Amino acid sequence: MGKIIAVTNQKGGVGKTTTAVNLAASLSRLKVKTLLIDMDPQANATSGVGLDRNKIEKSIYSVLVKQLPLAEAIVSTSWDGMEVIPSVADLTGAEIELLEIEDRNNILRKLLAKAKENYGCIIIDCPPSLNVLTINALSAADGVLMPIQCEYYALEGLTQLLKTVDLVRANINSHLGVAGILFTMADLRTNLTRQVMEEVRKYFPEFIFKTVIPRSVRLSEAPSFGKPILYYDEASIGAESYLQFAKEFMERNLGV
Amino acid sequence: MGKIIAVTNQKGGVGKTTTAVNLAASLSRLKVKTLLIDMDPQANATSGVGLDRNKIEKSIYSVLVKQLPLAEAIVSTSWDGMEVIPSVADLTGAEIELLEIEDRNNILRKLLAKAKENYGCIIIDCPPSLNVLTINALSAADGVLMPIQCEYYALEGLTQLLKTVDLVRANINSHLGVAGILFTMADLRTNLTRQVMEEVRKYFPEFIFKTVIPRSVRLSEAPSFGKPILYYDEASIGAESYLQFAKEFMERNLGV
Ligand SMILES: Nc1ncnc2c1ncn2[C@@H]1O[C@H](COP(=O)(O)OP(=O)(O)OP(=O)(O)O)[C@@H](O)[C@H]1O
Ligand SMILES: Nc1ncnc2c1ncn2[C@@H]1O[C@H](COP(=O)(O)OP(=O)(O)OP(=O)(O)O)[C@@H](O)[C@H]1O
Ligand SMILES: [Mg+2]
Ligand SMILES: [Mg+2]
Repeated sequence: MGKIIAVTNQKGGVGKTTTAVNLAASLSRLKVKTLLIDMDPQANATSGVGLDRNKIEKSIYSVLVKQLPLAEAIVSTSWDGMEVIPSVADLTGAEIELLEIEDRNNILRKLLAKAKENYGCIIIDCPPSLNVLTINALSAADGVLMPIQCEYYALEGLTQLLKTVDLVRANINSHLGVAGILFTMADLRTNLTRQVMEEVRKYFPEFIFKTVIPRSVRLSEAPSFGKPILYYDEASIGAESYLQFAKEFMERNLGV
Repeated sequence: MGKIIAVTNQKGGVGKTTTAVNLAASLSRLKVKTLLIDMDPQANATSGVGLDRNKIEKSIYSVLVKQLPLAEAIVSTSWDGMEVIPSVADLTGAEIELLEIEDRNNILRKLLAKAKENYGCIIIDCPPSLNVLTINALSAADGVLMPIQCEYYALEGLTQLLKTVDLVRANINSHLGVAGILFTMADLRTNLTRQVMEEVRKYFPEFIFKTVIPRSVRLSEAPSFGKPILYYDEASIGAESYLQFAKEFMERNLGV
């Protein structure tokens, strides 16, 4: 039975998509069959794995709003063991379109109940907000993975984010756990990075992954080629860090 | 009569807050009386100017949802000629709470009609989404200022953003103009930065500001001291760039 992980942080630009795409690719490389779901209308994860978001006909939008069966929206990628449900810009309207639907916060959870049996891990990339799309992901998830940029504004949002996780656990999904906090874009030469890491370690020591993802331009180049870092530049520090992170993630969250 | 500018981009982490705070500070230094409005529930602009978001009693939330008169939510900052309407986390619920309110997209425009006479420029910092808060800002605005990080995912979102501006102009606010596109976090040593800039210059040459904001760690340190860069490290490249940008912005948008 696979685990469902929501990659979320309402702070923008902290590395949610980069983490979702590269964790999915690294897990599939380590023989864990993985499904990546793009729940962001920006559809960055969709283009990050080489799909053209302007040519997508079946997406998570069709599944959530137009009742397309989930299995019909799943597409394979160029890499073994990694499948994707893409997103489209129409998803922006989901907040309003889902208002009339009964039990709108739990649509995704019900749809994934069966799919969970076909994968070792399902990873959901969330938009930078605490709206109905993110709530659906948190309702369906076994664990929350929170990337955090080593910067001051990102630090400010962390307490708010953990409060939201507690609220969802209390009201919507009682078994929602914390998969962990991952430091991203870390530049250990700066005081700011070290200060932010120290601060987070002080308040949430039990949640932090040992692996830290360094800032590396190769990581931000890879999406323009539609590839995870592992397949764009396997020898780069970005590829090594995400592979190492995937191994730590498997130990902590998948029990392997 | 002052101009109202919405700083927006649905892509997260592109420098919206950093631009809103530092443009407001630079304009007030250049003797333009400025009001900064924080429309983001993350309340980063609020803490970026030294206010404690946990101690705010009157905010943009009280104005939009609880009908507090706008003038009562305005607070002064430590710097002459710069005032602020802070935000709070409760604003997250505004999407749902405003649903019952008549003409919910135009609340802010009506409220600012009078306030506009008291300032040379009103700057609105938007959240990373195209929700009712951003629509309210675009409905009230004379122009849209779009920060864009010199990275691939940020480039992808630009076309979508300009489509949204056209939609708002056609349906909600016929005189909404484009204040401009500002390159942020530019690292001219990397190919990626140069490629993204070339791409944007090819498609939207008439919108781009000449001033480019470089990546500089001092800019990301300033918010942890609750100060705009001008008052944190006036001699830094970040302070010079935003002051230079404010001068160009005044020429293009305020007609001075
Ligand atoms: N470790 C890293 N080193 C360098 N650049 C990175 C790194 N991780 C992410 N980036 C780049 O930083 C930008 C922000 O990352 P990303 O888009 O993954 O964040 P996000 O949290 O998904 O953003 P959003 O809030 O818009 O969904 C992207 O341009 C990405 O390529
Ligand atoms: N020119 C720059 N050089 C270095 N760091 C920067 C620069 N501009 C912004 N930053 C930092 O990058 C991060 C993202 O910037 P900021 O928070 O202003 O973006 P935003 O678009 O407002 O994000 P959100 O989408 O969450 O509202 C912040 O930690 C900020 O301090
Ligand atoms: Mg993303
Ligand atoms: Mg912001």
